[in-house]
Amino acid sequence: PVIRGFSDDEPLVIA
Amino acid sequence: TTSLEALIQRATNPQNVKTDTAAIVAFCVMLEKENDGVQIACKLLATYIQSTIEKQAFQSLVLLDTCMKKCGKQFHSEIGKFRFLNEMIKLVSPKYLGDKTPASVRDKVIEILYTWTRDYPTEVKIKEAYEMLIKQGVVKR
Repeated sequence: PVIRGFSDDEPLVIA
Repeated sequence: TTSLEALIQRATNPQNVKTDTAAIVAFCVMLEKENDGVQIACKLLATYIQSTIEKQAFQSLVLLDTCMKKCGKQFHSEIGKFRFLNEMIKLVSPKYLGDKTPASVRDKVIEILYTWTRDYPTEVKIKEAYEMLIKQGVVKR
C-alpha cells in the first residue's frame, strides 16, 4: 500500500 | 540565526551606496552551513522582499536571486514551494500588495520568476506560479 505523507507546502495564492 | 539576520540587514541596507557583495556571499555560504539555515534564510528573505522601503526590497530580491544561483538543491526546493512563491506573488498581485509595491520591485519580481522558470525547470511550482500570473493578467506574456 502507498502511504501518502503530509504535503510540506501551502496552496498557491491566486493573484 | 543572528548571523543570517545580521548579514541580510547588511546586504539589504537602504543606505548601501554600492552592493555589499561580501555580505551577499557570506549569507549564501552561511545558509548552507548552518543547521536550519535554509529555512531561516527563506523566512528572512520572504520578510525582507516585502519591505516598504523600496531600496531594501529591491536589494533583497537581488540577494534572493544570487542565493538561487550560488546555493544548491535544498535551497531551490524551499524557494520552489508555494509557501515562498506566494510571498512574491503577493508583491505583484493587486489583490494583496501589488498596488503599493513600487514598479521597480514589481518588475524585478516578475523578471526573477521568468528567469527561474527557464533556469530551474525541475522546480515545477515556479512555472505553475508564473503561468497563473499570466492567466490572471498580472504578467503580459
